[in-house]
Amino acid sequence: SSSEADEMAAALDAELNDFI
Amino acid sequence: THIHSDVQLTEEAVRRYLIRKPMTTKDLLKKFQTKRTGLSSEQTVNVLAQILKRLNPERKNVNDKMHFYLTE
Repeated sequence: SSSEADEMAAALDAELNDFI
Repeated sequence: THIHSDVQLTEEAVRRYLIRKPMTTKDLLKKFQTKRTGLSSEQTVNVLAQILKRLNPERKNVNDKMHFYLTE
């Protein structure tokens, strides 16, 4: 579903923001 | 056991996409949908995060969205 895709993108963005 | 997948989430696959054009995390997730790779959502996020950290791609904002890209 698109909401699952949104959640995954948010989780991935959060992981990568920690890395910056 | 054999896990059916017609798409593999690998560093090389991600590298090829990012060389072709800048992509957001959402664009990349669309390329590696769980139903294609056989991975769970959590695995997909974790593996993609590790790959992006290793590749350390360039970043730029397009239409207010962060895009990753690589040059050859």
